[in-house]
Amino acid sequence: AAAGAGVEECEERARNDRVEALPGQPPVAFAQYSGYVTVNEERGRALFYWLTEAAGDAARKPLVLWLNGGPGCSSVAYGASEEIGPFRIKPNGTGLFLNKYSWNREANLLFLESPAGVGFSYTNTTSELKTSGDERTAQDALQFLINWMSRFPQYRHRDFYIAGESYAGHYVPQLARKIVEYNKASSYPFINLKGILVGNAVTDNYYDNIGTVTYWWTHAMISDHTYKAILKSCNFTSANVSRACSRAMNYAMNHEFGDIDQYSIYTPSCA
Amino acid sequence: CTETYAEKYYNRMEVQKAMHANTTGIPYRWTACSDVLIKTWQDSELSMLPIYKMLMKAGLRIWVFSGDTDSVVPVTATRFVISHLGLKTKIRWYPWYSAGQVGGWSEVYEGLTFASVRGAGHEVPLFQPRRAFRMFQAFLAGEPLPKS
Repeated sequence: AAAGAGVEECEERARNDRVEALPGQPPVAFAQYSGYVTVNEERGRALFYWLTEAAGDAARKPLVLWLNGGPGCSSVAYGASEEIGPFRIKPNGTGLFLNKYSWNREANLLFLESPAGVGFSYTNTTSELKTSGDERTAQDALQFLINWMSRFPQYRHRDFYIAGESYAGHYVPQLARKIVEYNKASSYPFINLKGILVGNAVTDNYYDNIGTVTYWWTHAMISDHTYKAILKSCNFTSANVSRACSRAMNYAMNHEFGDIDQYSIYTPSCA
Repeated sequence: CTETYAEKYYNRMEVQKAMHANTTGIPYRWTACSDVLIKTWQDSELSMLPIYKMLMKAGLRIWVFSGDTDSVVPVTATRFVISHLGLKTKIRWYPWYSAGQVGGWSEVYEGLTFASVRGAGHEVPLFQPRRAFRMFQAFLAGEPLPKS
């Protein structure tokens, strides 16, 4: 009802979102749904979600919303297809195989492509693709949850967690803050947020930067000379980066790191 | 290269049809990351620490983990951040175990649990799926990571 739709209409939308099976998918015993939830009627913003319910006893397992970062990256591409989802994609996109350690063994997994402009999520106001930021992303994600839980009322009051990585180190706590505030203001709170789980999370500009340069030095990825040059020329308390700082950082990445995958420094990079 | 597999799979018409995706004819291909958004991102809060404190006060369970072979948002960054929350330690630093091996190290504070995941990069469940799953089970159960 919160989304201005009757209960029957919501249930019908849920049925319409049911995914019978994906192309090249092995048979599974859990249900999955995917589709759009409008988060701003006037501007035409709609977010795309994919729900893979828990394998076994979905009705009693918690709901976990997974967000990837970027900003601008897709939870379907990373969280669902490379990390915690039940399927992995075969080389060249020819089909799917099962992920033995899928987190849907323990929970109902909700992947959200956020904000509008990411993956299949869209806005009908094209200029908005260049005005995204933390605040609107968190507000739209809250609106998504409110409307989505009208479509799937069985998840109201269910133990609910938000998880994510990287720039979702912003998205996850900011959405949690909105939910806490929304629940406080509501006489009938139904989003039963129990906790958050963040990995390799962008958290604090200053400490993140200091910690990153420290990691590069302690893991022998950069020389003493470069390390000292960065510490000398970079003022991480400021959001602005000086030319000397950029030069020192770029030298490290382009001349001392070598051709590595910075996201996993001991594995071969993708040719 | 798994990201390229996704670029192929989710741009297949039959996949988009099965997922009820792209129903409005989005005028660009599906891609794992949007260049436009990342280049024009507007407001970005400098620090999440004040929000962490508010969420702790609200009684939420907060877990922060870090794959220790990531150099983009590395474990040392996360540790600097947590150390500046000034939390009281409940369970002192210890190695946690998964499948008979050290899965990483953990420390439990009043209001927050930290865990490193050994041998994992930025996308922890991609590089160490079993350790990540073991950590997730402990998180949902609200229990410290296993000491053996």
